[in-house]
Amino acid sequence: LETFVGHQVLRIKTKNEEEVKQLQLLESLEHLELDFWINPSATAVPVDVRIPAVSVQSVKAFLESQGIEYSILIEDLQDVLDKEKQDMAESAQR
Amino acid sequence: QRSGSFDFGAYHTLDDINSELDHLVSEYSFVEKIQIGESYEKRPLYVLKFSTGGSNRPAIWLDAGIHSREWVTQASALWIANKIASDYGTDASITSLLDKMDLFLLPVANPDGFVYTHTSNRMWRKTRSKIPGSICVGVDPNRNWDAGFGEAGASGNSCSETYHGPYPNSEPEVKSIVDFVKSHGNIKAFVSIHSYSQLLLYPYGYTETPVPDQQELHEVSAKAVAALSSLYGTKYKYGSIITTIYRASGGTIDWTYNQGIKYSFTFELRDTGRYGFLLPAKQIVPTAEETWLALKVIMEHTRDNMY
Repeated sequence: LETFVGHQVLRIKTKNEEEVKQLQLLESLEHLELDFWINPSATAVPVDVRIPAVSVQSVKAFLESQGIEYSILIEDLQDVLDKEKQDMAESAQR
Repeated sequence: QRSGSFDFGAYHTLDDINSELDHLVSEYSFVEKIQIGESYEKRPLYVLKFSTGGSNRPAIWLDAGIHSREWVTQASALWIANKIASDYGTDASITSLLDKMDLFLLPVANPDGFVYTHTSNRMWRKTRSKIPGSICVGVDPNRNWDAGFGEAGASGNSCSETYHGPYPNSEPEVKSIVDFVKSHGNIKAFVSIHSYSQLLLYPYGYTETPVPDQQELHEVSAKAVAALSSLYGTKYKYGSIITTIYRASGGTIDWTYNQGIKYSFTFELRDTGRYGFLLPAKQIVPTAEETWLALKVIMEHTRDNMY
């Protein structure tokens, strides 16, 4: 069972085409193992990305260095998954 | 014994979902479960057929869960199946629709991926097919259709979440739908349900060339979104895939539109809050309810504008 302890999901809001291009560059960096829930495309659409625990700091540092605005959509993915699993178990019990 | 106590406001395993399909079939004489094919790992692809008679009537197709981690879509599809079945004979709109047309509903379009999300990796999106020569598994089944296949807007890297696969329809899950649509030959509307960015989209995704029916599809989308938003105020955007979200090649509804199915749409269901693919179960029913209002607009428009 794959766990997601420490994985964060960030919502990134781009202001211009240049920032979109920076995110597309980020997308191409395979070693970060990013999972784009919503891919970078146009400035009107926010980008959501799941970041493994080991890459969180580097990605945040990259965004901050580029002045790209982001917020944390999910603080710790595993916490949310655990809650979901618990809800399912309770529902099945009912 | 059938209990009839299925909880539509909870997430369920594939076995539970399949049991509920059987339950609906046992409860309603006009509902039939048909198998249109099987997945890579040999799981059956079950479609509910709602038909009140006639032969090869014009039909509407709905599918959900082609991206397995989008759990609210499979869950909403079950609620919708129950709604269609229970409203026939009491709701004038559904009664009139099913008196003229058949309806096909595929609640779990990617069963291998869905089981994998329950057993191994909740975040799994693709199919589970093995790619010769690659350590990575799976193809994005929404990039595997024969419409701009392999062009920009999909990845040739088998490890990517948007890997288009080795050739069009390489995935048995996709090929089964393609074969069904072709052999039926009288499908008038095709709606594919995804989550979660609150969008109602029409073709194209692989080209900026507008579809010939753009104006009509845009108007139907506006009406559908207005109906959806009227229930809980959920805000949706609508438009063509490429102009509204991003370029995506090899997508489902681009292929269906090119097959002559004018009313081809794809939904991206709600994310009210900051949940992404992990929409809490308590939001399943509200999501399904609001989606249903939009679906009804599309289905009624199809019924009233037969071509």
